[in-house]
Amino acid sequence: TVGVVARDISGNIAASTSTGGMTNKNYNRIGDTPVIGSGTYANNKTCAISCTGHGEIFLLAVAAYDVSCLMEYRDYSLQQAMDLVVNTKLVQMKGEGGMIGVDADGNISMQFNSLGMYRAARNNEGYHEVAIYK
Amino acid sequence: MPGYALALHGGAGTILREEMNEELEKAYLHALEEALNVGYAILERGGSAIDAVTQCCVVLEDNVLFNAGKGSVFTNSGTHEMDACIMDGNSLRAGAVTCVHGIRNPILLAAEIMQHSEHVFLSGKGAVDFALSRGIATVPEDYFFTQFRYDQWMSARDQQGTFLDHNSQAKGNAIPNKKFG
Repeated sequence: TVGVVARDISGNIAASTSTGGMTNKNYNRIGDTPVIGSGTYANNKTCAISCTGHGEIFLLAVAAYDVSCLMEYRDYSLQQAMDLVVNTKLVQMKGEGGMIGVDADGNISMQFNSLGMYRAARNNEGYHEVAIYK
Repeated sequence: MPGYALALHGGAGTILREEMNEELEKAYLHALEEALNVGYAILERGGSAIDAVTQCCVVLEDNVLFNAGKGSVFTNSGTHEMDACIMDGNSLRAGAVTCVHGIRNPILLAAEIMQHSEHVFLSGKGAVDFALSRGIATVPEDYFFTQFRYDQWMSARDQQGTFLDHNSQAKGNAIPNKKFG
């Protein structure tokens, strides 16, 4: 699975996710990637999110939209909302994986509860990261 | 000047260090940097977030190292079945596809659905029919073949399980075929 989130100079945000699914999958199994609100979500009022991991759990958790709701209705920051969803809720549901997010102010967060996640990020204030492990 | 920013991922999992040699790690880091540069350059010249997330995702789909597009994994029946989704935070519009075969860049099909159809989510053969009607690039099934993914598939079949993108294929790491696919 691959995904991208971005905030442009006009303050608009967007998210994209694409996947080949799970090795050896059967029965036209679908994970969270193409399901809006589970694997992919974007709303200028809150955040853009792209997820990767055990799709069934991210589906059940409505993970991406949950982050947006925590920000919109409980005034969480992007970092706080993603941390709660990835490192508490998904762990309780035994959902391995992570997500990347950007908020309407251009703040970036990359959170995962697995040993590793391939990720990269950059902003116009000099932040630049490319990494695989924790 | 208001900030612009981009982040990307290439999948998660219990990536074991001992299974990652230096050359492979360098290849992954280079691939991530390359995709990052494409998306960030669009933002830098004032391009839109929706364009940046589309084009950056295409670069990742075209790289065999990642489980999307060209590097997609094998299904139980030995095919490549892909999903993709894109969402615009400004208009709250979105496009999504699932269970498509032979589409070179599923994210471009998802973007086409968002921009040029009255639908949000298309699946299977119908989604491919829409792709053909809109001139989205299609490729033969063997375009998606990679030895690494083929070996992963063989290992999963031996273990009667499935794997996440980057899970170790060592014995016992397959996710057993239970409720979660």
